[in-house]
Amino acid sequence: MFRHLRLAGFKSFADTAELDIEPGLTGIVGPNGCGKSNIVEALQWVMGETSAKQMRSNEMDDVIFSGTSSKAARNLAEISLILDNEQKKAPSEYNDRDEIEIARKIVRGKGTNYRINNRPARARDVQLLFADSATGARSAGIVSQGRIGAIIGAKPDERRTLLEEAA
Amino acid sequence: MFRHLRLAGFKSFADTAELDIEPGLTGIVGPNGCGKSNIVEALQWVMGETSAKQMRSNEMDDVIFSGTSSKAARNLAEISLILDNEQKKAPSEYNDRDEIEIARKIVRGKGTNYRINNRPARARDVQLLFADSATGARSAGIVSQGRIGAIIGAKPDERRTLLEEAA
Amino acid sequence: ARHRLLDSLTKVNAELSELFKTLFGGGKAELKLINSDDPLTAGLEIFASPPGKKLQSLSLLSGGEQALTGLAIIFSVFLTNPSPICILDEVDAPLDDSNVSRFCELLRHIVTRTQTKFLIVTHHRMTMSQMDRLYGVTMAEPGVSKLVSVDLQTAETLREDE
Amino acid sequence: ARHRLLDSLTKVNAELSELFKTLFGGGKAELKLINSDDPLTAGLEIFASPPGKKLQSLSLLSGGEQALTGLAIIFSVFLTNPSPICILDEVDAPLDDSNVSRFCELLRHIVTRTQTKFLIVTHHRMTMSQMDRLYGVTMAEPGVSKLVSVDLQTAETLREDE
Ligand SMILES: Nc1ncnc2c1ncn2[C@@H]1O[C@H](COP(=O)(O)OP(=O)(O)OP(=O)(O)O)[C@@H](O)[C@H]1O
Ligand SMILES: Nc1ncnc2c1ncn2[C@@H]1O[C@H](COP(=O)(O)OP(=O)(O)OP(=O)(O)O)[C@@H](O)[C@H]1O
Ligand SMILES: [Mg+2]
Ligand SMILES: [Mg+2]
Repeated sequence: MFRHLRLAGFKSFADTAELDIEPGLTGIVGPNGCGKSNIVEALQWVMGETSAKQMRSNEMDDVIFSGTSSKAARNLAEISLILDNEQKKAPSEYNDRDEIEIARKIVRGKGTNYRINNRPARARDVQLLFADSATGARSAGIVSQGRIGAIIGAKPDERRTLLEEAA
Repeated sequence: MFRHLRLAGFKSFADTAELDIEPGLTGIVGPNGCGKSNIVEALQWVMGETSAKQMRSNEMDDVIFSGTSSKAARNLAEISLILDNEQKKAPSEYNDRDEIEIARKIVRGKGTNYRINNRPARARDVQLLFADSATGARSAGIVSQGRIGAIIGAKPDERRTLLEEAA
Repeated sequence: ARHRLLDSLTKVNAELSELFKTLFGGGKAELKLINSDDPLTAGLEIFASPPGKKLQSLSLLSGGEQALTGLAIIFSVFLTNPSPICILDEVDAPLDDSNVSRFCELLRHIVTRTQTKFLIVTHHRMTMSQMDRLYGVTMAEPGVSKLVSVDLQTAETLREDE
Repeated sequence: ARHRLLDSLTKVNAELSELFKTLFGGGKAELKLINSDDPLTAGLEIFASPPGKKLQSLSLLSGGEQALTGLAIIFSVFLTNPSPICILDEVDAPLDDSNVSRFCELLRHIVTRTQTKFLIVTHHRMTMSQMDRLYGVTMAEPGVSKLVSVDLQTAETLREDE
C-alpha cells in the first residue's frame, strides 16, 4: 500500500526529501535533533492529523520550516504520499489508476488543503481512505517517541482507546 | 562522606549485598529488571524517604523481599549506610567516631525504625544529618529513572522546587 | 459496540499471552477491564509477570520491563487488526542487548506473518544491523535536515561523528 | 526566602549557560520565572536553543535534545550547591553516541571540580568504558538480585548473555 513519501518545507526539512517505503524493515538513523521524529509526524500529518499538539506544536503553522541563522523561513509546507493501488481496493472513484497520490499543503496564515490524485478533497475523505485499511494518523501501529511510556503511565480509562483500535 | 552501602531483604535483594562507594565514577550495569534501580531506591530509603510512592510501591511493606517461585518472602528488610566522618563535620553527638553508620529497618506489619551508630534515632535526625551536607532522599543530585523526562514534561510551577534545592 | 469491544479484548489477550512469552522468554501477561461492568466505560488494567517473578502491578516492574510489556501490548493490538504500515520511534531505547535482539526477532516474525512495512527509528547498533535498508538523517547545515540512503557502515560512522 | 530564590536562579543560570554550551557544543539556555511577580508562587520556564537553531519552547526540541537540556539543568542546580554524592539512573538512554561522549566528559570535569562520588546506572557501552569501576547486578536465580564487582570485559558479556 505505502510506496513513497515526499516532504518539502515541513519542520526541519527546508528542501525536498524523498523516502521509498519498501517491504520489510527500513531503519531511520541519525544524531539527536536531526529530524527523525519529524518524518514520523510528516506521515501522520499527510494521513489527516488535525491536532497541532500531536505535531508537538502550538498551532498548525508551526509545522512550516521556521528558518535558521542562515536560511530564511518558508511560507509553505507540502507532503505527498504515494499508495499502491494495483489491487484496486480503494474507494471506487480512485480505481482508475494503479497509484493513489495523497497530498497535503499548508500556507502560513491561510490554512491547509488536501488533494487526492490531484483533485481537491476534504480531511474526512483522506481519513476514511486510511481507516478502510486499518491505519491512519492515530493508528496503534504508529508508535511516536515516548508513546509506550505514556501508555504504561496512563490511567486505566485512558487506555481503553487501545482496544477500540483493535476492534 | 559516603563509604559503604549494605542491603538485605530489600526489594529483589533477598540476601545481603554490599557496595563500596569510592571516589570518581562507579558504573552499575546489568540486564533489564535485574535490580539496578532498586539500589538507587535503597539509598533514598536509608536517607529517610517516607513516601511509598517514591519507592514505586503502594505501601512501605512492599519494599520487603516478596518471594519468588523458589524462595520464600522475607519479613524484614534492613539497609545500612556508612559515612566517613574523619573531618568531624557531623552534628557534635556523632563526632566521637571516624565513621557514622545509619541503619534503617522495616518489619512486615510493624513499621520502620532508624539507628545512628547503633542508637535509636528518628527519621528527622537522619534527614537533618544529610540536609547539612546538601544531600538527602529528594536531593537534585539523585536522578531516578525517568526523572529528567518528568522535569521536562512538568508544568512551570511544579519545577520551582528545583530552584529551592539550589538555594 | 459493547460486544465488539469484549470480542477484541479476547483476541488481543490471545495474542498477548504468546507475544509476552516471546519477548520475555517466558512469564505471562493479561489485560482486564476494571472499574465498571459496562465495557464502554470501564478502564483497561495491565497485569504482567516476567519469568520467575510474581504477578504484580505495572509500577513494580523495572523501566525496561515496562517498555517490553508496552511493546507486547502494542504488537498484540496490531496483530489483532494488522495494518499495511507500522512506525516505531525509538521504542528500543530502555532495552538491554538481549531484549533488543528478542525485539528484532519478533519484528522479523511479524513481517513474514503480515507483509507489513516497518519504519523503525533507532540509535541501537544491534537494531540497525537487523534492518533490510537504512536511511540516514543528517543536519550538515545546522537546523536543516537532509535524508540520504546509507549502508550499515556509513550508519555506524553517522553514529560516531555525530 | 524570596531573595534566596532569586539569588539561586542567578547562580543556576550562570552555570547553565556554560554547561549547555559544553553539552551541545554551542547554543544557549536560560531559566525564567513566569506567571507571577512573586518568586515564591511563580513557575519556572525553560528556554533552550541548540547551536544554529532558533530559541524555542521545549516541546519543539527532539527527545534527545530535551534529555540533554534536562541534564544541563540538573547539573547546574547540582554545581550551585554541590553534594557529596550524585546518582544518575539511565539518564543517557535517549542520547546518541556523540552526546554520550560529551556527557562523559562533563562527568569527568565535575569529579575533578567537586570531588563528588558518582553512581551511574547505564546500558551504554561507551559510558561503561568511561567508569573508574563497575558493579554488575545479576539475577542468576530469577527474581533474586546479586551484586558483583566486574571489569569492563565481564560487563560486556553481561550485556550480551543477559
Ligand atoms: N519487594 C520486592 N520483592 C521482590 N522483588 C521485587 C520487589 N520490589 C520490586 N521487585 C522486583 O525488582 C525488579 C525491578 O528491578 P529494577 O527496577 O531495579 O530493575 P532495573 O535493573 O533497574 O531494570 P531496567 O534496566 O529495566 O531499568 C522487578 O522485576 C520487581 O519484580
Ligand atoms: N517548523 C520548524 N522549522 C524548523 N525546524 C523545526 C521545526 N519544527 C521542529 N524543528 C526542529 O526539528 C528538530 C527536532 O527534530 P526531531 O524531533 O525529528 O529529532 P530526532 O531526530 O527525532 O531526534 P532524537 O534522536 O533526539 O529523538 C528540533 O531541533 C527543532 O528545532
Ligand atoms: Mg526523535
Ligand atoms: Mg531501572
